[in-house]
Amino acid sequence: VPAPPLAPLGCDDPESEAAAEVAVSYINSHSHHGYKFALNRIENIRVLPQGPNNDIIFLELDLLETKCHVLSPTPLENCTVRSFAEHAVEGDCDIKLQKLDGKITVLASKCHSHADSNEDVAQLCPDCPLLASLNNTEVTTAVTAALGDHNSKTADAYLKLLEIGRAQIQYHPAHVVYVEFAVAATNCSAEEAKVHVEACQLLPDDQSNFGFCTATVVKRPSEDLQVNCQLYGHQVPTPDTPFFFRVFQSTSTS
Amino acid sequence: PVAKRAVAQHDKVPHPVGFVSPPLLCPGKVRHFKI
Repeated sequence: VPAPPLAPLGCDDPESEAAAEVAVSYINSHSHHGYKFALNRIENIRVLPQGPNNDIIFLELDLLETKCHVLSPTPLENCTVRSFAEHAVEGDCDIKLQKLDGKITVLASKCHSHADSNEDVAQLCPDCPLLASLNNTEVTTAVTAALGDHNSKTADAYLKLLEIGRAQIQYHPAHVVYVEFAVAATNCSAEEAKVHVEACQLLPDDQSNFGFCTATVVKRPSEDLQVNCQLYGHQVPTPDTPFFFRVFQSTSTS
Repeated sequence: PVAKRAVAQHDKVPHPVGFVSPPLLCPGKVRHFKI
């Protein structure tokens, strides 16, 4: 006798939320660039029974970008979602999971992210800075200046750029470039790098320090530069996760 | 012979008094904001 069909699962049911939590954790821990994403809405869920205590679950999730870089050790629940005014970025994900004897695992996932449109942001917040392309000349110049400024003032390790995370440019009432970028420590002190910068190498993975910098570069009416870099600290590798995405052991600020 | 019977046509079946629409199962609630 075939099993009676299961009652459809609601998107806000606890079982759906448990599956979504596993899926978001998987997506963030396997992300190689940018920021952690937080759940905004479960768009759809379908459950295909495979046998006793064995279901395949298809999830469609709507995520929003947070302020935590994927390298950050901050737990997702402590990461603030980017506000609309900061030019939000949305992620759309399709995930296939298996629930076997109550344990949920991800079998496959596919995500696309896109920023809110400039028109939407400008309509509700005309003066808000808009996201800029990461290879925009103003952006790359601002990152170079900010990292150079940090390295010229610190007594700690010389930092090299890993990736630019996001950038926003505002033209009115002042011309300002906001940048965020991930960095890694080298085997040189900032002082040593002044003499032999070409000899400064990123530390091997198991010794490396990663960090994150934010900078504000004012170009008009008068030039100004403010940069703040935070080093996450030393990581201990484990065999089952990519090094860049392991939880860091300590934090320090410079 | 096949007889063609007239069937009353209704644009919409009226709900009985006191009927409450079942909740939509999906999508779920928006936790932050929708863009």
